[in-house]
Amino acid sequence: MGSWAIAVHGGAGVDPNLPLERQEEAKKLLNRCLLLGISALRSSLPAIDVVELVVRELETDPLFNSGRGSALSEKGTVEMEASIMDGPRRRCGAVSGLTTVKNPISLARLVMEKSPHSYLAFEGAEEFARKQGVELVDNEYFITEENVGMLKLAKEANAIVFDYRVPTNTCSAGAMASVETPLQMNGLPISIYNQE
Amino acid sequence: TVGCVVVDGQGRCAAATSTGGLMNKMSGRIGDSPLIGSGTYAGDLCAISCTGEGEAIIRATLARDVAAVMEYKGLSLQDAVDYVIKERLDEGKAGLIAVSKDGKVAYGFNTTGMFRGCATEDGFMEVGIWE
Repeated sequence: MGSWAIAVHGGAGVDPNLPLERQEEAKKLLNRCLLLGISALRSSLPAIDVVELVVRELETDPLFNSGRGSALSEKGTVEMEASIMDGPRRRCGAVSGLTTVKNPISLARLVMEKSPHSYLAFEGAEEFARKQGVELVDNEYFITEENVGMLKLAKEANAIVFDYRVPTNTCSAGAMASVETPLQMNGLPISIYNQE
Repeated sequence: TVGCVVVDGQGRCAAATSTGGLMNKMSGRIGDSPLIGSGTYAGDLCAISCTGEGEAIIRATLARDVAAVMEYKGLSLQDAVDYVIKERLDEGKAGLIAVSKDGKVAYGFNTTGMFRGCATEDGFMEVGIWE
């Protein structure tokens, strides 16, 4: 018997000026998710069940960029993607281009468990979701006011912004920074402080 | 992007990653999160979940590289994480979390910060954002 360990993340690339209350909010959510995982491990749940449980919790809270609170595409809609992998037999499942699936990580798990494939995307993934009977919601469910504001700024700066968590009061500086930085990705300027 | 990696009491590793992608991304753009071996990987030895500049993580096959340098070069988990963050990202910016079969936990990032938390059965627990 070994000993258990767990780690969670909510994205990389953070505005150095992120307000303290936003930092505390993020730490509280990370702490809550860690405790959820620890309690599952203490109940001897298998690792693959624990990672799905914790990521579902992170997808449901709008604070980070997944599920509810996801970053918006150029069309102002949400297209989500996720993957999951079980170490012992290296089984895996992945999905992309999801627009109605409330918890993408659970659909990725079903691809691994209930399909002969490893990866389903866009309409095929959505059809699989309907067949599997997972919870479906309107794309609106995933969209937050804050991200609508972020998208507007990103469009004004004609930039791809990695981390929508940059607070709106510094956003214009962030987005402007992207205009001034020489760094390009796919022909569009990217903002150094705004990676995710 | 959000992620979780676990090794349970039986030594079984697993990893999961989920994301909305990039703000203002082209419709149909796929990042690293759904790509096994890039944004997510789990094997006998370890489990990894990545976040950051998707295109750089894909080029580096970052998650699998952590497992590979452990397997082929015999690096420890933290050394493997430090190596791939330092050597494999080129100009890219990213971070990752990892656990290993023997109950270790590690993380690394070359961005301004990473929202992360980790805990082990022997009572260690940490939540952080900055270096």
